[in-house]
Amino acid sequence: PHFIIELPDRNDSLCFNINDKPGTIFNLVTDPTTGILVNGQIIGDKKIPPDGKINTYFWRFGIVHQTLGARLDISTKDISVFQDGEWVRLLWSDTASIKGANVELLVTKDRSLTVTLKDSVKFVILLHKVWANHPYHRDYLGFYTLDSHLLSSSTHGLLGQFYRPIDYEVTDLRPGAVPEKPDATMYVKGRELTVTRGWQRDFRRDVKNGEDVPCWFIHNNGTGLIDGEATDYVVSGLF
Amino acid sequence: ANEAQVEVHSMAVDCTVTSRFAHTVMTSVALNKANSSQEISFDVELPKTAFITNFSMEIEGEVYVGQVKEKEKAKKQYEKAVSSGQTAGLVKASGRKMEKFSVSVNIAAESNVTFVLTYEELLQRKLGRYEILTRVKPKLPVQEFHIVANIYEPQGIAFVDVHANFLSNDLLPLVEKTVTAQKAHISFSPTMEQQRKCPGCDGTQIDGDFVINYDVERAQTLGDIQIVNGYFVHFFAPSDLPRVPKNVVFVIDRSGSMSGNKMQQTREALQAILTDLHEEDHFALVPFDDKILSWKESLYKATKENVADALVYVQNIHANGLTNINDAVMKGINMLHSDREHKRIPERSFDMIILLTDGMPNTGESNIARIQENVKSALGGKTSLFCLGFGNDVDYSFLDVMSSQNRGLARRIFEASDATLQLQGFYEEVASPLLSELDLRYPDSAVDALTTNHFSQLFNGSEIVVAGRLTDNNLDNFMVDVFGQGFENDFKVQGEAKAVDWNALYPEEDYIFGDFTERLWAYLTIQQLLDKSKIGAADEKANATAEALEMALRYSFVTPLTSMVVTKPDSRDDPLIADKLTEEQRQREEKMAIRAQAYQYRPIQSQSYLHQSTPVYFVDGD
Repeated sequence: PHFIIELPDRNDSLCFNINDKPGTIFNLVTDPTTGILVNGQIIGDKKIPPDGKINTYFWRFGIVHQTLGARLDISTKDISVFQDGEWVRLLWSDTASIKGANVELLVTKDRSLTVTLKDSVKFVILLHKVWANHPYHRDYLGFYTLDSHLLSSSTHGLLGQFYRPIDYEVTDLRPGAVPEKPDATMYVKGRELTVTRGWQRDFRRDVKNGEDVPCWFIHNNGTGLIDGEATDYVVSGLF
Repeated sequence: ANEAQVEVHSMAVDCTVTSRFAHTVMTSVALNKANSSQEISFDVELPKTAFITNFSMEIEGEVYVGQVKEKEKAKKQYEKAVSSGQTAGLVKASGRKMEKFSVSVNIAAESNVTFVLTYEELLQRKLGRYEILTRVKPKLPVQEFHIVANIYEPQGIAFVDVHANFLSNDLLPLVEKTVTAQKAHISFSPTMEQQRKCPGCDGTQIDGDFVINYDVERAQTLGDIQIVNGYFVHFFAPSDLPRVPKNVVFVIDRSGSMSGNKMQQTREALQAILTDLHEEDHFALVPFDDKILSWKESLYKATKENVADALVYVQNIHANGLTNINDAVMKGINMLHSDREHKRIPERSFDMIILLTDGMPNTGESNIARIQENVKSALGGKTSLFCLGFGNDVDYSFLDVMSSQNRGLARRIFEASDATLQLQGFYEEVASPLLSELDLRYPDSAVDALTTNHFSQLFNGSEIVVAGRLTDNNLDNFMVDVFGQGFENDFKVQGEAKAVDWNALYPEEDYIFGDFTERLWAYLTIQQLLDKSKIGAADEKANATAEALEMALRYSFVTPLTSMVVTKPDSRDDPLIADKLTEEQRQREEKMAIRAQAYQYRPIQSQSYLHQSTPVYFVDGD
């Protein structure tokens, strides 16, 4: 999966990829103060593509809001919501909305799920539907945090750590391995990293083709940009 | 448009300088030789320190004149033009010193068009000379081409130098220069054949900067005061004052973004600057990133040994980390204050901080308004702060305001191979303070609408200019006092100013634009009001803005508050707008151009994301 951190104040974005063995569960957001947890599990392609490159994607997200007593289990198959002591199951093939006291959900048929957790966070999960008979690829999900300003400053996780401002400087733009993707030096968190100007896709407006977001790409699973290593974010269960 | 179908009859640059106030008229006459109508464009460049005052186009006997209007009102017309698909802005930044004015107009078959652009500026004395810069770029040889400058300086002309980067050995003798005691005449008018790159070629070798440098005589310590038509102007730059020792703290950004050329050029510039320090000066070095370092914990006298030690230290400044401007400047201020308190620096000496940075503060205190407050409050109006903004990532207005609030000035350092020289050049301008806390006083009963008459410092090679309106139009003389603090003693000089008889000085001239002193006063007043509108309390800013706007409209100056509306004959409802760019707008334009170059592959779709205000953090698959 590719991660994008948009920085509108700087007219810029940062991006990195995180890959691991299919089945691995990563923590994306943890806010101990508000009791919010978002974990995601990755899957790989159906079989190894001819180029030998194993691509992984998120296919399932587990979301918990302890204070509100809400729990969501969202996969490429269906959406389950635990609220007010009972589970409700929604299908991607329906357009539906649920407006509870603490949780609001809006499912746009075969496309997206918008979730608003009262006084805490708003996000969108996109469903990427792949042709069922595709020899390699499977359906997968994208997770977009739209509003996180009510979360606490102790929020962490692969995405959550970036809800706070990040300071960095980029300099020494120079030709990279690919002519249209120059390299540069980034100074961030006291480290000096070689980064590459590239772009990643935002699928919110066009779920099929996406729209390119230019960004500074941090190599090696975001090493140097993220706190610690990607493996530090591996968790044992979805909830 | 179609060069073969356009004949440029003439291109003329006529510049008249009267007591440093330059009035330049650029005229071009072109003929559409085609048998159908076509667009003819007029592209000229003017110094960024100049204000456009007039523009006209004469087409088929009818003259279309630009009108200076309040920017907001002009903008409404501009927006209408933009919404109808017109490209309305006529002025763009062009290099470090110039801006480009471009207009094109549809001309009928076999018809002429005459373009006339007029601009005015007060020439600033830097490093002991004034500069008149003219940039000419005719695409083809022109039937009648000339650059003519007439300089009238009643104070007396010390020297005049002329050079141009396109002047080959063949063209050099064509520059005529006649200098008498109080007048200089410079002209350059090559024939069409002489303009050609080679015999029979279409191309012209006239392409580049034509530069005139001169200085005036400075016989009187009081300076030169001229009274003309109810206005006076006082030029003050005494020639024989000893320099005041200075105490300078160099606060040098060495954050990660300075790495590479910028850091190397800074090291080179510091080597030269430190070597040039006078032995009686004191200095300190405070390199910073997110950590604040210092060469020593206080200022040291610029002895040979100390300078040699500092030179070694400078060689080892390397770029790394983030940018903590607040704490670095505070460290410099504390060093200066502590040394003053403990009398480690001479009592009669000049304190200054030179901050060099290439980026925004992004660690420690990063709120720029709070940094400005902290610095202003710590300096307490006693020390001058000069800021050098290196490259395009720095917020120039942040540095500009911070310097203006603290008796200093800001300067942009452009990223280029000559950045070392730019840094040295700036240092040279402020290296030799002559006087501090200068007051120029005139009889209250005789003058009003005085421009700034208190200056925190006078540097060698520069000049102080004060202008005002006389309350009595018939006044021919009045007393002038100048007070300041010099080396060892206070500086006091008093004298009587007398109106010059311009007819006696220049009997052969029928007319030398008679209201130049008034226009000089207006130009200077507007510039100072524009500076005031950036600092101070909200009501002071608003008053300064309103006053500057009123004067710009009255004197027809295109300033950052006004625009010139130009109506073309073929688009009466869609006027074009000539604006004055601020340094921040120029920087933004350059930054965008650089980004467009560096990231030209950036897909267009991404534009929509650049404008959103809420950040989105996401993870997805390809």
